[in-house]
Amino acid sequence: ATVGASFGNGIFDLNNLGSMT
Amino acid sequence: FPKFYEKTFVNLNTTRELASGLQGSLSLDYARNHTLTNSSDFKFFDNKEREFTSNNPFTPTTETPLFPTYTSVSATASLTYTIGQQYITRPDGKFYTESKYPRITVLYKKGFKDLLGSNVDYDFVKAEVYQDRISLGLWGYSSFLVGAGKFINNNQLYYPDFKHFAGNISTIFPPNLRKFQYLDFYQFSTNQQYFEAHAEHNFAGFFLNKVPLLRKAKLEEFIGGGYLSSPEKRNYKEFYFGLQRLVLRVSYGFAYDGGRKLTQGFRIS
Repeated sequence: ATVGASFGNGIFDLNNLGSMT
Repeated sequence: FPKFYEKTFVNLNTTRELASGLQGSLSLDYARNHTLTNSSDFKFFDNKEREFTSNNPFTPTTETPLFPTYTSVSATASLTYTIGQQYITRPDGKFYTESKYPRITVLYKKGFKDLLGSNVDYDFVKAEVYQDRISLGLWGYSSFLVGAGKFINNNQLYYPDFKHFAGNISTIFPPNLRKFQYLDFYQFSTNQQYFEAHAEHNFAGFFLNKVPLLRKAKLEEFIGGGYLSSPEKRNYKEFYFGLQRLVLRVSYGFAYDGGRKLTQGFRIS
């Protein structure tokens, strides 16, 4: 099992797919 | 081409093996989202002919906010099952081997209403079947992905939380089975329902290896296609064919809305 947490502030692509192409 | 927004977020997630071949995962997300407008206070060179387009893909010439600043509290649960999963047990752990059968994923995402100041209210379900590199012996190998999803409640959601599709409008792009090679990546996101399918077959040199000198080039022939249907984009299809050498691929393809041709062109990845 894995457990993770993340937090932050940033600029993201509107389609949330993490790639500009 | 890219359109941006700003997000301040907290995410908690866990994944565990519920049974052999069955993975469960749970994610909790809190996010505060803002639209962004493009601006510049310095220019090396002012080209009067060119302007930034806005961060709203639907109004490229005016910076109209696509959504209000809002808070989203959501939870996502998913199960992924690989049919016929086999594994090797060693003293240092359990190792899955490549399965001969597809992998099935079901996912439920809930956008909570009012919880911790949340401004969203939606429920989304999706199912996907995927398999990579199905060997067909001398004929090469195939990969496919088929998925469908629906917002069973879409009382309140904003564009960043829509279901988005992996589009592409560049000639050069990184390859991915999930990607539509000729589809705009912002115009057809949906807050309703969709069905998508992708398939690719790599002949692994089945034809070209029969041509004496050409076989030395070790080229692999591939064909592929994609399909998408949603209220925003009905009956979209694309087909392509090309050649691959190690990680370099060149292809040519065609995209259609129903029977009407939309575009065609080369893709390099």
